[in-house]
Amino acid sequence: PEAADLRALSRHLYEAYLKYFPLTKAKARAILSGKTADNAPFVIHDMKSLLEGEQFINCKQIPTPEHQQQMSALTVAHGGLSGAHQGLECNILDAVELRFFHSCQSRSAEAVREVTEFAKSIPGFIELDLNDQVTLLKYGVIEVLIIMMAPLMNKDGTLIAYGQIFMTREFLKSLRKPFCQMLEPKFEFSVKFNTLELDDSDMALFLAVVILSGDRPGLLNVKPIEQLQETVLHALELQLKLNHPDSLQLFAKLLQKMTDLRQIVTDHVHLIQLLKKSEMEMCLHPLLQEIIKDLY
Amino acid sequence: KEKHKILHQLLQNSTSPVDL
Repeated sequence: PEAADLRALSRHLYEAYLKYFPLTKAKARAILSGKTADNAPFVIHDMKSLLEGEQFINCKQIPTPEHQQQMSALTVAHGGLSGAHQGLECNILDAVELRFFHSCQSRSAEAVREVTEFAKSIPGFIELDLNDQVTLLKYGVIEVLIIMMAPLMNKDGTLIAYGQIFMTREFLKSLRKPFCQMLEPKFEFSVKFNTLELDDSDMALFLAVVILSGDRPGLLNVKPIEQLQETVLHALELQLKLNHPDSLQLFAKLLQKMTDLRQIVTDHVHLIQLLKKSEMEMCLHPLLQEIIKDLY
Repeated sequence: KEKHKILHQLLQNSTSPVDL
């Protein structure tokens, strides 16, 4: 019966994952390997193709009506940033990185909303102290977003804009500092992470484990969080045994990734803080500001 | 609570364009 309960938990989290995350690993890998019936993604590999592809990056095509509604809520708030930016007489090539960065912020804010909905679907999460729910999201959400970038990436580039665009790693590396430094550590992490060959049902459990970390700073009531995490960890261990019977030590290897993630997030937050100082005209999305402020 | 107003709203399903 205990194993049956763990399997039911795995199914529940997988269903929530499919409900809240529009671009699954299965779909992303199909796009990356050219196996989709739809058109191939638009490739951004230089400034010219970036300018051509900008209309896609603005995320105008949204997968579902529910996402469309929620997304407009987030972009309305963010629209003021692009408006303010248009008045500045910047060199067009200097401005393009900032515009791209603003688009990334809008998508990230939407992704935070998706992760929040997923977190709320973890059994027991919404019964936790509300302040602890906030703390778990504040500290966990960037780690979750970085894990979720892995399926979109290969060694040559990454899918963006819900899989409609492929941006090359070389192009990202050619941007001016510190923009060029932002995604390279995520590529390095993703290439290694992808060798574990997790599927979407494994990912759902792993994301829940990361969210339910009882050692986040400032938690008021750690015990119920650790109890929830322990149950999900059991479900993950069983899932990996059943889904990857030949992959030795996969559970242990996966848990080790959580240590790598903390360093990547710390470095990421420092880069954003650097950007805030160096790019006078750059504004941070209010939701992302909330998350990053006093994080590490 | 004020420091994490939007996160609170997202958790309590009370996010609207005006709030954001």
